[in-house]
Amino acid sequence: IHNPLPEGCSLLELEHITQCVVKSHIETSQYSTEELKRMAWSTYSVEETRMYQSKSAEVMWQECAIHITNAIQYVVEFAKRISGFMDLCQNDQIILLKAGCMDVLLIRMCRAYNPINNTFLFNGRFAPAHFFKALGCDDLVAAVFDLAKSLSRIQMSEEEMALFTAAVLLSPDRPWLTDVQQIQKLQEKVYVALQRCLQKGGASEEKLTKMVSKLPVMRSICMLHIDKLEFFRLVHPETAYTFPPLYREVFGS
Amino acid sequence: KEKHKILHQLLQNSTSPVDL
Repeated sequence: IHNPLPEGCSLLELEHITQCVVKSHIETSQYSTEELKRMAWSTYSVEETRMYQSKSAEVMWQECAIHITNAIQYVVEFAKRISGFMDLCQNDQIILLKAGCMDVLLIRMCRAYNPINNTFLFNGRFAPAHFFKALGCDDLVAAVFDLAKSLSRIQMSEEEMALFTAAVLLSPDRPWLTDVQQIQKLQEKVYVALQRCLQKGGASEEKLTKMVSKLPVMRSICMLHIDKLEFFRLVHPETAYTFPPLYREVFGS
Repeated sequence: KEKHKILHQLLQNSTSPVDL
């Protein structure tokens, strides 16, 4: 039943990888599952929602850019704690983070999504899609909510999410990487660890297929975000210049 | 290197800038 072990990889090593990745995920999650559960029914009032909707696009973009930047810092910490990541050359580390951090954020995001009332955690409370109207990107917001809905249907455990986000981050097909083979080996080990974790949890074979099948949607959301940012930059260059430097670094051309 | 100054710094920092 078990998948063959990657060449030169022992069961002990897989166990070590799993423990390391899961620990890193838990240590670098902005909110614990208990905190999220506690907040799940704390929503915005109609007046507060209207107030957010009537903000200018510049103010709302700035606010969201700050939230995304904070979340990226946690993803960088997550990456640093994955065994083998810091052994890669710094050029490759940066390429993997720039290309993969939004994917990781999109997967992690479904922890902060309540599928029952279709709301997302934003600034300490849960907000529906129309809350983000001021951004002027209804299609991007709708795509993010749709993804969260479909990801939450998969019902990933924290262990599965930890390993899946690590595997996505270690994608060897990102352009300009120097040590593709090394990254490929690392990713293969993480995927086998994930398969074993799924089998242990009694999950069906389909669960991994379902998780992986969301990757193209994530990629299109990442591209849509970049498109929207580029348009915003054209219309409001001064505001875009005041976005957090890390946000500009990661999403700049 | 200049282009990814902050990522470089974050990767080199042994302590996290985020209060984890």
